[in-house]
Amino acid sequence: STVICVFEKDAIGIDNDLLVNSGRSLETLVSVGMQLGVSTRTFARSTLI
Amino acid sequence: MGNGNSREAKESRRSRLRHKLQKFRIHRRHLRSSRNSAGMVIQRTVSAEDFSGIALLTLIGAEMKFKDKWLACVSFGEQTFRTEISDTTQKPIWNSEKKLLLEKNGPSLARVSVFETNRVARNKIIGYCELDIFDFVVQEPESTCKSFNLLDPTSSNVVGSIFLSCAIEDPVETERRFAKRILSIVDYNEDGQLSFSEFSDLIKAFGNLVAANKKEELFKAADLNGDGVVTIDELAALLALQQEQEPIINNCPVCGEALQVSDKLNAMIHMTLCFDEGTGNQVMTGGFLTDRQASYGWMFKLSEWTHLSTYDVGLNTGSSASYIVVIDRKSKRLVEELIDSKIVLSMRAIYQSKIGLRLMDQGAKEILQRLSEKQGKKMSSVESAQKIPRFLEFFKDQINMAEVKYPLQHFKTFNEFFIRELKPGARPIACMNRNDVAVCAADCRLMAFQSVEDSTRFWIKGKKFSIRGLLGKNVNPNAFLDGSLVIFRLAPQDYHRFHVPVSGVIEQFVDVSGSLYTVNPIAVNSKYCNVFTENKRTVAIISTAEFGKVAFVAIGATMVGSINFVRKEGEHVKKGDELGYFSFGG
Repeated sequence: STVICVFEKDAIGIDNDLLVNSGRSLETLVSVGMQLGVSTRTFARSTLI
Repeated sequence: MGNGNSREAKESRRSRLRHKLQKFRIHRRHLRSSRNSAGMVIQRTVSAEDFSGIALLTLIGAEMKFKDKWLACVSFGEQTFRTEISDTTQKPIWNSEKKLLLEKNGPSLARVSVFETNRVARNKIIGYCELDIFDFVVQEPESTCKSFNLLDPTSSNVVGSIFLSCAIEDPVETERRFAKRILSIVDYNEDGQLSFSEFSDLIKAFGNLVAANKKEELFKAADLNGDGVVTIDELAALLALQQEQEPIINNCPVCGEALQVSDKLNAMIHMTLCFDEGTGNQVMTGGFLTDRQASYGWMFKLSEWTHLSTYDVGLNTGSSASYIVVIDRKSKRLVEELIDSKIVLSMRAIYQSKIGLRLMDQGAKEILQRLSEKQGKKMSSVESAQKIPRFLEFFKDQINMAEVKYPLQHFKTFNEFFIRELKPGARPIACMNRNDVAVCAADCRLMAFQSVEDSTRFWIKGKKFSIRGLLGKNVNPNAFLDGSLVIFRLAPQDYHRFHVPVSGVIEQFVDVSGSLYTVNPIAVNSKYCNVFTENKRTVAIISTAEFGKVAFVAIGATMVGSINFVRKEGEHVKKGDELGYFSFGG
């Protein structure tokens, strides 16, 4: 089984080590709660729902 | 009817059939002798008693005495197969085929039963007949249609008739097809030629160390012009020749069973049927698959989850083991995860070949669904709890019971253990007070791409992959087009609950129906396979202040097709909160 998360374009800056490994077609062993990335912009919640 | 003959007559017919098959073998010997470019004459003694072959039985249709929906079953040896259910009619037509193995001292009597099936009388047997397959093929060598009376099992009255045909497949043709088929499996780029590395993979899967050490020699012998590649036909000829001189296939590359090297024809027939089983290649499929059959079939091999219920399909099989290499983020070290090479080969055969996927017709998808449902029931039974200690032993370095919320005796079924919870704090959440930091949603092997284009360049090779396809037609994809993609792949030993990666509000859940293909990298990396857009899945849309909308897609897979969410639409969720879990089932 697999989970895929899709973020809006340019909404997240994914941690570099994860991107580097993936760019080598290499999966990274991670655990729940480890940092994935940081938001790159702020959204107004009122526009979301 | 085909039964009721005297023993003498039966023996006589068998002798005729053996004679017929022997003629095939003599023809094959001549064929090989004449095409042996080295000028070597192959002497092979074939005993008339060394009988073996494949019979193609076709259930054409029946004439019954009243209208209903009908299905027919064939029982042969330990196996039972069924047709589809007909329309409501007095004259059902099935045209269902099944290949049966005829072997020395093996079963020869087939029992064909016809059932009526409707809401009142579900699958009630109406009539049956028995026929000796050996007799049939001797009497009707050209596979003509033959009628058999159907008898009432309680009174022996005739209740209808059934029309069958049966033919022996030419062993020479079977062997030729087999050689091409097995070699085409490793022709990954399907250019009709095999490189040395493609050839090496195949020899490795045969489980013969001697042959593995000679693979350069074997390859060189076939590569007559020395250009580093050989055609499939050349290699098929070489393989056949080598089999005559010194068998190189010790184990069936499909089911792993040790083959009798002295009985080459039987070994080849075993592998041919093994390839066919469960691929959807045959019209009549095993509606009543036994566990033994299922564990020998392709479908059951098409998942890395297989060994959870069949530990004999071991991952620690020495030379036949392969590895998936991942990098441990914490230790920054490469880790080799064992995977049985037979499973790898099976997956490649189906998922990375156009031919393989063509075989995966609707029937095969249904088998995957049924196997997963069956597995779900099995793993939810009290008896399944007995598997937990062996599972823990198998993954002793990867499952830390100290962080599991409940002690071992708490789990009454394997499925309960599979969806085990962890103690509070067992998974620290990064930057808990900062909602602008997203976290990993599962214990898993992760792939992350800043753009969809990167994901398809480096990882997802299915030609039909798109965000629109992933989210399904009931989710507006506009916000996510050209977005970033993170793939969390869970392995059997992993903690199987998934968590919220970002804080926000769950806007909606959308179920998307689909198949239960494996989500193993072999399938994901196949240009012919589109697991992320064809598998059963549930899409959750989470609205956040920091990341906008985030689509959380939980995708089911072979054996583990049950997707369960523990939060509801409209709920506020905080990153790290448990969101749901995968469990065994369809």
